[in-house]
Amino acid sequence: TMTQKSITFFFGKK
Amino acid sequence: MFEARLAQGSIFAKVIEGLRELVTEATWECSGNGITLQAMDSSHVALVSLVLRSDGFETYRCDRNMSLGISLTSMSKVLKMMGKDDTLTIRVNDDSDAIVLSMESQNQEEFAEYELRLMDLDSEHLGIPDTDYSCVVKMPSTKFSRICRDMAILGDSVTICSTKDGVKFGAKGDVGQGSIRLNQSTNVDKEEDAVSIELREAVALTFAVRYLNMFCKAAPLSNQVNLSMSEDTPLMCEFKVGDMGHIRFYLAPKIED
Repeated sequence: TMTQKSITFFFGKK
Repeated sequence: MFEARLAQGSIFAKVIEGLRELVTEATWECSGNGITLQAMDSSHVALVSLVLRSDGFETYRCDRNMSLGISLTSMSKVLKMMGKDDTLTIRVNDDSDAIVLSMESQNQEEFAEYELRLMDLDSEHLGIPDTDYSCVVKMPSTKFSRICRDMAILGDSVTICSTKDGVKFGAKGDVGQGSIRLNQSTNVDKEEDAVSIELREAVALTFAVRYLNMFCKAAPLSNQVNLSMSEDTPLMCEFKVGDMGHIRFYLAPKIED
């Protein structure tokens, strides 16, 4: 199964 | 005071149409360099980053940096009242809680002015890292829109596989499965019809097709779309806004557990 990652998983909060 | 005038107001309307399905409200950052916007969709799966440089406007004045919270849904409705060849001026007066959109017909016989109340929005900014992508596919934006629409008929996800020879979009679901393969163009009369692939490493990534279809709302801005990909990295889907800037959409991939 594939899981949808969140964009915040890749790009850190400033 | 902030004031920016665009001879071709329709470009701005296309920008709003390109954004408003993904984000319904957003904060516009205005500075002497131009207008920028960064926003995530409500499920935090995708991110959009817009840049409109000041030198792309016919006239541009920004006395101090401003953050303008704007309902894109409302702005889209107002911009629908604009004639297709109208000039658009965006203005925010000092100490005002509204943005003024002025539209002037080409023959200067009709002049309309609308005010939209500004909103107080919580906005979080993400740091987008500079990425050397393994692969950049350039293709006609109409072709990309058609493929995303067709893939959505078959399933929720689309897998994009890129090699040096071509790029393949595939989807499968309850009704069946299918794929479309595009080879790199060898000989095209018009550059805007070409499919080109810059590749350092082959990639295969899976994305929710629903978001790709939302990104395609920006396709009328540009004849070509750039898809930049690396394994386990968000896709960057870029549409140029004339020679004044770009809309870049980022989409987190689906990853095998």
